Amino acid sequence: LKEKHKILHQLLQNSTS
Amino acid sequence: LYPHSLRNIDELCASIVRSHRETSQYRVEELHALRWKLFNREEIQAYQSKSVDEMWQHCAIRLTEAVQYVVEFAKHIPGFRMLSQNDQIALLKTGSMEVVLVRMSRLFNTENNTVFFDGKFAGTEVFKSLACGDLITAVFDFAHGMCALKLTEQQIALFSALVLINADRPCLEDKGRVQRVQRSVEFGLTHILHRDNQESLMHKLYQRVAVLRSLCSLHMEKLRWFSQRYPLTAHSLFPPLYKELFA
Repeated sequence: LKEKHKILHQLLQNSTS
Repeated sequence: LYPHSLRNIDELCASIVRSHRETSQYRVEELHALRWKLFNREEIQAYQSKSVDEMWQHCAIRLTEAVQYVVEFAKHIPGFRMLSQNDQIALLKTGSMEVVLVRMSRLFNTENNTVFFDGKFAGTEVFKSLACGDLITAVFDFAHGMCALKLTEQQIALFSALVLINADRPCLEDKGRVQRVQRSVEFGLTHILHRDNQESLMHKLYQRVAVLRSLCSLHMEKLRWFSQRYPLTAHSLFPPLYKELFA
């Protein structure tokens, strides 16, 4: 799923404020 | 993960409620103050005179924005970040739209059947040019039904988390681990409903879950119809995250 959902993966990786 | 004491359950609920509050696009008081700010006839006509693909693109952008807030909400649900990246994606792929629909009930005014959209309250007629009246009517009916339950913000927060953390979603690698997080959220919701003396709501909320499923499949069905008719818009003009999740 990671390969097909790069944007979602990126959003999940981003540190949250 | 599994809350063993009352204090742990309280902490779990508090984290979910805080995450809900911090990732809500609009605050309840803010919405309440705006509840009679309606689109006028000219503004409604402007939406209605948009072409089908223009309006779909517009709504896809709004929906994608709402989904991004749901992703942030998910990240702060205790236990979510302990799941594998695959499972986090799998849960959001199927659950984010459902949470957007639950959250939409906070933006709904049952007195005049309107929803907060683009800065004002809009009735179903605003969405006419999407050419999917049955989906819009079903979504409005769902929001109406949710509002009838008169949930508190805490109850909405816990219910949203429960909608998202569902071990029955497809493509999960570690179902058992998702199930443990799901049980802890279930525990939290039960605890809050018990505290509010509203245990009977649990059954009604599970009924809403079934409606959410059918709304999401109707959305996918409409998207397939749209993509066949307007392949260029669906392929080139929809937000990349929307395509990733739904196309």
